[in-house]
Amino acid sequence: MNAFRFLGDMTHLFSVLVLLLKIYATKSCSGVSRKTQELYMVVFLARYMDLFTDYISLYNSVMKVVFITSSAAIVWCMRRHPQVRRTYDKEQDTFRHVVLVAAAFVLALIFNERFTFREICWAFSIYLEAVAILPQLVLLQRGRNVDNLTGQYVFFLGAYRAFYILNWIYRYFTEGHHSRWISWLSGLVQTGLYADFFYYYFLR
Amino acid sequence: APADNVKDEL
Repeated sequence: MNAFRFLGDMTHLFSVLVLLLKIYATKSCSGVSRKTQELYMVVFLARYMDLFTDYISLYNSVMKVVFITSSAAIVWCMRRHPQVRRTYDKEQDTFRHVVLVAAAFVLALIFNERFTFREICWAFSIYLEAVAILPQLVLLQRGRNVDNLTGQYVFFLGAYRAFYILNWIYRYFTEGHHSRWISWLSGLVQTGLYADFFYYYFLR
Repeated sequence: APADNVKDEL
């Protein structure tokens, strides 16, 4: 575990906590894309299947449980919570996220480390995570009312992936040259998607 | 070697 990865995990955790706080404290999810939250829940479920089969470390297992439960809690709030669900602007959140799921799945069938169920699910989750933010970015640019908690949420998500890129560079030079090209390429795409958001966010 | 592709990242 290097500092970049730890910082990345912490900013990722913080982004989810900021969103949970916003929804819980304001009892509102205006400006938040439910589709992005559903995609993230699928990402975590597909990637953390090994939660019960492979024990890597207490940290790893605890964080997986936290990410799965928090993303499920956010989706539950936006779908079921009587007060919060009313503030979800359905007609604004129009991105056809099914297309993202299908594209990620097809990519995972073609590009994976081994053609096994586990590896295909893992690659699927990596590809899907790279594009999961799109519905949220569309909502932000359409809405123009980037309320600061949602803006901060996206900012921390971008920072998390940027730290992971530093982590991969660090690991490449210190731990030998394992091929992590699936993570590297999709991580770059993901961080690239945030670049234009950061452009708008800082120029706002 | 299994070590090199253990998915130890979140």
